[in-house]
Amino acid sequence: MATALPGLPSLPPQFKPIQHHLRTAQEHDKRDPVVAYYCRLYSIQTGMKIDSKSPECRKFLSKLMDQLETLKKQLAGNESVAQEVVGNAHVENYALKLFLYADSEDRSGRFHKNMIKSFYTSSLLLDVLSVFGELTEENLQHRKYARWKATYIHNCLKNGETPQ
Amino acid sequence: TGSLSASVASTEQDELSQRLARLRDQV
Repeated sequence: MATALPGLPSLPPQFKPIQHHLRTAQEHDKRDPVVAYYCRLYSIQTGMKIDSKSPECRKFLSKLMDQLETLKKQLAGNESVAQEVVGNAHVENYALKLFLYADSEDRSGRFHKNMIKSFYTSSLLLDVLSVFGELTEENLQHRKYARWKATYIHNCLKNGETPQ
Repeated sequence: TGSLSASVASTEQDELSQRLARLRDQV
């Protein structure tokens, strides 16, 4: 099923792997535009690696690039966008803040949708860090743990079980 | 016709790469 992303054509099926990163970008347009900017940058880079030849993918990537260029103009003067090393720290701090919130809820035995989403979003933002270079071993571990926890707790709640 | 459309696709692909490089101040 095609996913509606405002301002973009229907998501080509090849781009399913970046669907959640694009959704995270939209969710952060107002909350944290720097995070939104780098989520889109990750999506376009990853999308170009997946398929930049087929007409539907080229059309999608071109529109996404338009959005990114507009966003960069709007964020002119923001050093997290002007300097990628600052952007790297910004996105990493944001991802770890979400991770620590979800982890704290988990360790306190408070299982709910918001903490599942925080674990999952932190894993997506750790993916985004790859635009700045290879992930550190610590970030790789955090990403793996966050993704596993999000899936595990989601399944437990769905099945009426208490996560261990 | 096949090689023409391949050439067009390649040009558009290059254009995307160039726009991405400009965006990231890598040109």
